[in-house]
Amino acid sequence: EKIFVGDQVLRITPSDEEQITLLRTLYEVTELQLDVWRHPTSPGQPTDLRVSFSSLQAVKVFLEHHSISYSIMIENVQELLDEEKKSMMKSKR
Amino acid sequence: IGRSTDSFDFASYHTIDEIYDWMDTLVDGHPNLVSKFQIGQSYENRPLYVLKFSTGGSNRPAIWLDTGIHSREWITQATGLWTANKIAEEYGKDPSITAILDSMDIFFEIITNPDGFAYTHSSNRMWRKTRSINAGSSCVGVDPNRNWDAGFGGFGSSSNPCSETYHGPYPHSEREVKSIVDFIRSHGNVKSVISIHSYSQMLLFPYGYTTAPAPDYQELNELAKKAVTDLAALYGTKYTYGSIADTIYLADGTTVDWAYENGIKYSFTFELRDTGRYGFLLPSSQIIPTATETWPALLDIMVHVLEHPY
Repeated sequence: EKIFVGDQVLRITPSDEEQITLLRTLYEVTELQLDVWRHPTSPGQPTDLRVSFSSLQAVKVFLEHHSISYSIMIENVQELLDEEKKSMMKSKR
Repeated sequence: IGRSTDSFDFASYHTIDEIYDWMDTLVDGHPNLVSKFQIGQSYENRPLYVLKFSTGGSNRPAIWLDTGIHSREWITQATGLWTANKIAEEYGKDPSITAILDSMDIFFEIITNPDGFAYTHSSNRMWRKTRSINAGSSCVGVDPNRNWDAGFGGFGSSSNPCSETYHGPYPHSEREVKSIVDFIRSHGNVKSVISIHSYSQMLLFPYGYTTAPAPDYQELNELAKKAVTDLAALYGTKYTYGSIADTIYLADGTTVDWAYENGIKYSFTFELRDTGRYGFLLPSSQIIPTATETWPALLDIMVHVLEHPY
């Protein structure tokens, strides 16, 4: 089973078209294995990105270098999945 | 032991087996209204079940609903269960759903991508695509919402099998898609297609593959506006609405574009609730609020379809 310990989901808010283009370029980098939950649409609209623990630093450095605003939407994906599983088990019982 | 929908916990997420069992329970509980039939098999040979809500007649005009085409969007399958139960429970009580079912049939596919859904339970909760093997690639699956024959293979879809938006080798290559296409075509009297996704709080209509406005843009836009207004009435959840291309981005090969291009005027796709904190991992405590707020919007569309025959 694939586990997601340390993976985070970042909510990124590009402020202009240039930042949207930068994000689209970032999302194309296959080595980072990014999982786009919500694609960038227009300036001011958030885009959500699941980033594996191993790529977190690189992505955050990229965002900060280009002054692209972001926040951490999900701190640790696996913790939420564990809670979800626990809740399903409880309901089943 | 007699089965009952009363003991089913709609406020929890369920496995595919539990959901398929529940479908039988629903049919048992409403034998004169609900039936279950199979429109095909998935890539891994799971049955593709559709619930039919009908009060009789022959080949009546129909509304198609589907949830879970992207398997990780668990809130959609859960909303589908609640909604299917609501349709059955409210017939004969709620005047709108009663009027609809007195003249039309409703077809509801709750687990549109069963292989992907089973995979989200067993191996990878984040799985979105089908589970078909791609020749020449180690990456599995096709995005079933890029696999339809409507501007297939262009913007917003990928030719890379490793991408989450891989459009597949050719239109309707996925059995899960082809089965719906075949069913809707052979039925010949489907008047509305409503495909339910999550998350980002949107109600969208054609086109996705071009920025050109659909011929029925004005009517679809007005209807979407009414639906999102009524949706917001319950908890204040704000939806945006518009064509897919204008509201999100150009996306080729989508369900609703195919439906619209095949003469189904009332083609919509929902993106259900986002609290801004959980994305695809919406806690089960939000299933009922999400389903409840979506219901009036669905009814708006279905009533409009009933009142505007074409």
